[in-house]
Parts: sequence; C-alpha cells; structure tokens
Amino acid sequence: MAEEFNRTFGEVAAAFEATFTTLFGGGKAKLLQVQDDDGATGVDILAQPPGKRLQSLALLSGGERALTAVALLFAILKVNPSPFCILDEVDAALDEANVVRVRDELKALADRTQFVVVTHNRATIEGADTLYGITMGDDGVSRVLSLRLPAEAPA
Amino acid sequence: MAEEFNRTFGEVAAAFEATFTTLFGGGKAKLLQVQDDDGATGVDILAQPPGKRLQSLALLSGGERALTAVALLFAILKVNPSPFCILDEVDAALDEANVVRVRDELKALADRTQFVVVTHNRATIEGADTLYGITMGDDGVSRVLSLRLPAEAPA
Amino acid sequence: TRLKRLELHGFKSFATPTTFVFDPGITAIIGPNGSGKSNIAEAVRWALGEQSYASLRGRRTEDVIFAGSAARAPLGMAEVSLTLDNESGDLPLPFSEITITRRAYRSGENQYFINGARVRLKDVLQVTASLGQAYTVIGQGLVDAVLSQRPEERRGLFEHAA
Amino acid sequence: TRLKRLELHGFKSFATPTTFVFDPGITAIIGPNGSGKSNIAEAVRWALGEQSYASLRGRRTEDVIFAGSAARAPLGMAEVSLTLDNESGDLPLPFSEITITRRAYRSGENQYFINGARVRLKDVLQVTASLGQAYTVIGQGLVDAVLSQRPEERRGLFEHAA
Ligand SMILES: Nc1ncnc2c1ncn2[C@@H]1O[C@H](COP(=O)(O)OP(=O)(O)OP(=O)(O)O)[C@@H](O)[C@H]1O
Ligand SMILES: Nc1ncnc2c1ncn2[C@@H]1O[C@H](COP(=O)(O)OP(=O)(O)OP(=O)(O)O)[C@@H](O)[C@H]1O
Ligand SMILES: [Mg+2]
Ligand SMILES: [Mg+2]
Repeated sequence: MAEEFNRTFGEVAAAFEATFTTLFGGGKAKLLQVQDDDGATGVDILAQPPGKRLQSLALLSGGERALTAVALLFAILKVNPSPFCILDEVDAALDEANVVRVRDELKALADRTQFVVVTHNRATIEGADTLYGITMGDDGVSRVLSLRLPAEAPA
Repeated sequence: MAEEFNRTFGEVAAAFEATFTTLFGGGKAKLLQVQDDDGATGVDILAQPPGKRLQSLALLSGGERALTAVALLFAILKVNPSPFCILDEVDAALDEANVVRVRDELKALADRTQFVVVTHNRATIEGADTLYGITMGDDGVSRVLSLRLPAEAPA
Repeated sequence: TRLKRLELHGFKSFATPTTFVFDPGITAIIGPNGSGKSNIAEAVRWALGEQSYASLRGRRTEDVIFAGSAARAPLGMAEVSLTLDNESGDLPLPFSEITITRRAYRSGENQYFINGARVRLKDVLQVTASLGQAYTVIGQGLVDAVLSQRPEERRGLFEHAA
Repeated sequence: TRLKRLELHGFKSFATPTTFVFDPGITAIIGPNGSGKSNIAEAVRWALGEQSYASLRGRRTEDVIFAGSAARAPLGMAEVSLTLDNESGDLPLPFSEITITRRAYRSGENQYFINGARVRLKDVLQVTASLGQAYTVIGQGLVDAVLSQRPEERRGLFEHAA
C-alpha cells in the first residue's frame, strides 16, 4: 500500500508542478508528504502564482483557488486517467484568459478521459465536441433542447 | 424593539416578494416570522421559482440561490437604504438573462445607494457609471490600470 | 471504458424519459439557471451508488424523485441508467457494454441492476471501484474543496490504483 | 452620506499608495484572477473596524500587511483610509466629510483615526453603526450565505434601524 502510494504520489506531484505552471502561465507549485501527530501521511499543497511569494492557500484569490484545484485534478487524471469525468461549472470563478487555458488543457486530456462539462462560459463551450442544451418548462420539467452534432456549426 | 422589528419586517417582506418576482421574471417568494423552541423570533425564507413548487431552499440551483439572496439584499436596501454597498462577484453563478435583470435592478437602486461591484460579467460592466481596472504586476503588487470616466466610451 | 448513454426518468426535475448519448471527447451541457444541469451530474453520481443524500442536495430517497409541479403530479419512482462501454474489458464483468441502473421508490427502497439483472449495492460499488470515485464527478461550487481539506484527508486521491 | 474616496497603502497586495475616487451611481471593478479586487472590498470592511481576520482570509494582523514578493521587501505597516461625504449630517459627527483611517503594524498593534485624530475602535464602530454593517460588504462566494443561516440568525438583517 505504501509502495503504491509513493509511486503514484511522485508521479502526481511531478504532473501537478507542470500543469500548474501551464495553467497559471508561470509560477510554481508543489505537493509534499507530511506526517501528522499520529504518524498518518497526509498531502500538503503549496501554490505560488507568478510574481508572488509562496503563501498559504488561504490567501489565494477565488480564481487562483479554482485554478490550483483544477491543476491538481488534471495532474491526477494524467497519472491515473479515469474513463470519464463530469465537471459542474469548475470555470465559474475564472477570468477569460484562465478559462481558455483550462479549456485547452481539457482538450489535451480528452483523448484518454471523456469529459462532460456543465458551463455558462462561451470559451469552454467552443472547446466542446458535442453540445446539449437543457431547458426548464413551465411545468417544472427539465427537457433536452437541442443537440449540436460535431459536424454542425452553432446556431 | 419588537415594534421596530415588526415594522421593518413587514416592509422588507413585501419588498422581497416584489423584487423576487422581478428578478425571476415570475414565481413567488415569502418571508415568514417563526418562533424557535426558546421563543426567539427567526426569519424563514420560502422561494418558488416560476413553474416550480414551493420547495426547500436546499433544492434551489446555484444560480437560483444567488438570485434569491440578491432579491433579499435589494429588498432590505429598498426599505433601509444603506449609503453604500460593495458586492464582490455576486453575479458569478448567474446566466446571462439573470445578470441583466440584476444589473437593471441595481441601476434602479443606485439613486439611493452607491454601489461598488467586483465582476467578470460584461453585462454588469455595461451597467456601471465608472470603471476601475486592477492589474497585478510581476512584483506581486496590485495597481489601478485605468479609469473610464462616465463620458468616455469603453476602449 | 467510456460513458455511452445516460437515461433518466423521474429523477429530480427529469419527469419525462430523457436520454443523453455521449461521444468520446468533450460534451458541454448548457442552459439557464435552474434548468436541471446539476441534476444531470447528480444523476450520474447517484447511479454509481452514492449513498450520501446531502451530497445530492437532499435529505432522503424521496428528494430525488420528481416531486410534481403546479402542472404535473408527483411521480412514484426515480430511475437512472448509465451505460458504459467495456470493449477494453477494464470493468470486471464479461460484457462489452455494461448498464448500471438504480431505482428508488417513495417508500425509501432502492434497487440496483446491472444489464437488467437485479444486484446489490455492493456489486455496483465493486464494478465502479476502478472508475476513481473521488474525482469522477466534481459538483457545482466544489472544485476547490480539495484545498480546504486537511492533509491526511487528501490521501484518498492518491490511493486509487491505476 | 456616500463613499467619496478609498486610499490603501501596504494593505495586502497594495504595496504602493493607491487612491480610488468614487462617484455616485455604480462603480465596477474588473481585472484578472488574483489581481487584487477582493482585497479592495476587504480593505473597506477592515477600515470600518472588522475584527474577524478569518473573514479577511487571514489569521492575524500581519496577514493584511504587504508580505513582500520576489521583487519587493515586505512592508511594516498597512493603512487604509475611507472618506465619507457627510453633507446630509447622517453620521453623528459635526463634519461635512469624514475620513476613517485604520493602521496596523507587524507588532499586532492597530490604530484608528477619524479626520486625522486618534480614536478608539469603539468610536469608529459608533460612527459606522448607521451604515448597516450586515450588508455593506458582500464578500466573494458569500452572496447566498443568508440562505444557509438558521432562521434566528437572520434577525440581525431586520433590526438595523433606518
Ligand atoms: N425532486 C425534485 N422534483 C422536482 N424538481 C426538482 C427536484 N429536485 C430538484 N428539483 C428542481 O431542480 C432545479 C435545480 O436544478 P439544477 O440545480 O440542476 O439547476 P442548474 O441547471 O444546475 O442551474 P444553475 O445554472 O443555477 O446551477 C430546482 O429548481 C428544483 O426545483
Ligand atoms: N499580505 C499580503 N501581501 C501580499 N500579497 C497578498 C497579501 N494578502 C493577499 N495577497 C495577494 O492577493 C492576491 C489575491 O487577491 P484577490 O483575492 O483580491 O484577487 P481577485 O482580484 O479578487 O481575484 P479573483 O478574480 O480570482 O477573485 C493573492 O494572490 C495574494 O497573493
Ligand atoms: Mg447547477
Ligand atoms: Mg476575488
């Protein structure tokens, strides 16, 4: 168990450092193994956006937190690709430039992991291969509005 | 004290019902005074988006929760206008149509309350009289990038 | 393995039978506030055996069954089927396509099926263990939850074997 | 009463003296993630006497003082001044313009000033009581916090007298 954990940890830590720098367009991040008082191993996350000091996660802005978390998720998917992954508005706090960087990284991961993303962001929608529109009727029932197949242009 | 509470409560409850219906383009909402076991008065919020049943707040969607909370805030400001109010990305979970409705309501309230809104939403920015751009330098220092005075068109 | 189809009937706001066909790559789901997008993500989590109703914004089984509206009567059952492609044989079952179905009744009873055959929750969890539960569905507003966890709580993310 | 000016120096990421002039109506603040927008909202709350560092994403006084970067040394003090127009006489002070200043040092000492004169926190809170603390600043991600409160916790919103 500890063997397996250490191998995976090492690979994810390396992937996280690389993905963080890609998504932030610079900066540094690290994963550290820490021991708590009872000797159980835990994982610490250090994040340093470009131009800033290494600081506690609590000082990160709303968007920086979301981007750091997405970098970790993508790093785990790079090492242990899950067959599919559903993301519900993970881009809500991101500015335009960061939405585009996340979308591009998503596209790079999409050959090993199938993604279903709920979003309100135009840039994320543009990166999708297929689109489903959901609507709520006056009767309180959700229905699928339309399906844009890959070949069609958006209306 | 109870006299004052009841007067304000009644007025805010009425304003909340009206503002909720404006922001949701329909539906109903209510504020109720409730007594807890020790006899202390509390305030219950009931929200019924258009076409839906009256339901627990927990079932509301992310955007419906934000919109309901904004309706309550605006109702309080209508009854007890605060001289100024600072809103940090209250529109983050809202879809385009709801952002526009919140912006329009904000403009209607702006003659009695001064607003400073942090936002990433284009529709909200379009409703502002003045614009400040903030940027973070490579040295980790925030600076004010530009100020669009009311008379100028956006770049 | 990949996701091929999702069918909902009576799950939360999906009162009428609704089918989603998923292609490889990225599928985006869009729509106004309150239209039912997060309900779809929750349907997937529920079908995979989720037992915590709090993480589905409810308190008990009934909360996932269509509760009716001004124009429609409540339903008595919620059903979600998730079809996975198993051509690669990654999932521990001898089928090239695996459909996991979960049904719930107002009585509180939950039933699980794999390719139409009634099974126990334990069987479903055994099949889906290799999907990486911890990060298969990231709920709305929860993307940065991992940053708020204590260090020892994050171990689970790394223990999922390839 | 209204907000006329906000001046920051050494507060969080605002290492250099920065002044915001506010007009009546709506002022929007925009900028990339991490540029310092929420720090501005927190500067206002801090100047008005906020004592809970947790609501300023910190733990103690030092966390609001510019901590330095690769290119800049840390500062020893944070100062925020908030100027309010008091032409209407709503605020209980005989001035047509009121500037509330808060300073903090790495020692943990906090100082408060009104129109340049040193005062106590209690004096600041007395002046600002009529501003409606509960809803003057709505922090990022906290818009729907009122929905998560218990009914008796919401009383405060209604007790603020006009
Ligand atoms: N058991 C149920 N029966 C009927 N409707 C339900 C049930 N549970 C939830 N709903 C409805 O589903 C709606 C919420 O849907 P959901 O959270 O999926 O919206 P969304 O599309 O994600 O919106 P947003 O963009 O705001 O996040 C609520 O308005 C609620 O009325
Ligand atoms: N004491 C401090 N000294 C220096 N920098 C600080 C200090 N406290 C916070 N910061 C910096 O401020 C930044 C966060 O700023 P803020 O939260 O205001 O961003 P924001 O513009 O609101 O971004 P978002 O759009 O993502 O919400 C952090 O990156 C952090 O480095
Ligand atoms: Mg949602
Ligand atoms: Mg912010």
